[in-house]
Amino acid sequence: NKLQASLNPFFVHK
Amino acid sequence: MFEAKMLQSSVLKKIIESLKDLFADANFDCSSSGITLQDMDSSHVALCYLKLRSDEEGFEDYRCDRNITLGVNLGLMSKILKCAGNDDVVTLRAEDEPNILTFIFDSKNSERVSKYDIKLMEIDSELLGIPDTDYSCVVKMPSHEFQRICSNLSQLGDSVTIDCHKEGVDFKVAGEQGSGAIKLKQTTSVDKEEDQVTVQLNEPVTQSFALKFLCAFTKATSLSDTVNLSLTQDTPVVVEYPIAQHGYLRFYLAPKIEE
Repeated sequence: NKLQASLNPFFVHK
Repeated sequence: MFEAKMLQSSVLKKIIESLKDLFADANFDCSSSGITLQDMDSSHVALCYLKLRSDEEGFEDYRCDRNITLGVNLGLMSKILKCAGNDDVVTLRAEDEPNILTFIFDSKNSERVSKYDIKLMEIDSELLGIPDTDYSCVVKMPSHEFQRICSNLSQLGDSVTIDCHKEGVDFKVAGEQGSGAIKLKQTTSVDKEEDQVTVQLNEPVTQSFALKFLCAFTKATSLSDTVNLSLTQDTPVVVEYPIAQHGYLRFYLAPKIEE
């Protein structure tokens, strides 16, 4: 089974 | 004053139709260089990024005296745009400190002019910086082919594994009731560029993604003959639809990872 990752760790908050 | 006159209202219609189901409300950020829109879905798994450049030919006129943000409910905007004919010219207009966004639809023969105002919203959305990345693999393929693959595979399972290698790209699904696989080879013999499948490969990538989101992205298919998939292992895929004479619409989707 695979888990859905979140986008948050991949992008920088401006 | 902000005023953008788009030659084809059908382009804006297609953009909003492809966004409204995943992204309810969105900020249109308008500046002299054009219009951008960035929005994450409520589960923070998918992000869209739209860029419409002011200096491209799709705008007949473009004026933006100061940077403004137009917060819009995309469902409402879709309803308004349904009032426009596909060949209408659409003008978007707002004041410098706007409460209202005005849509003006001019029919081709200029015999019918319609005007709609919608109230703008205060949308508190976090603006994200998307880092510039050199992707391991970029696949360019016909957009209708990608739509067909996502639609076909979604009948058997929730996630697709995309496997890019030097011969081409494989799409695989494995569900409880069955499995499926579609292999696309690089094409060199096809006459039309938009019918070609090309794979630019620095490193092979094998990565799984939720089909629910990919199928939602393919609502943008009619915007472009081709779609570009940019992949790097363990990072979000970028699904890009170029928009002729305007810019592009990109979707980012976080990968599925091993438990």
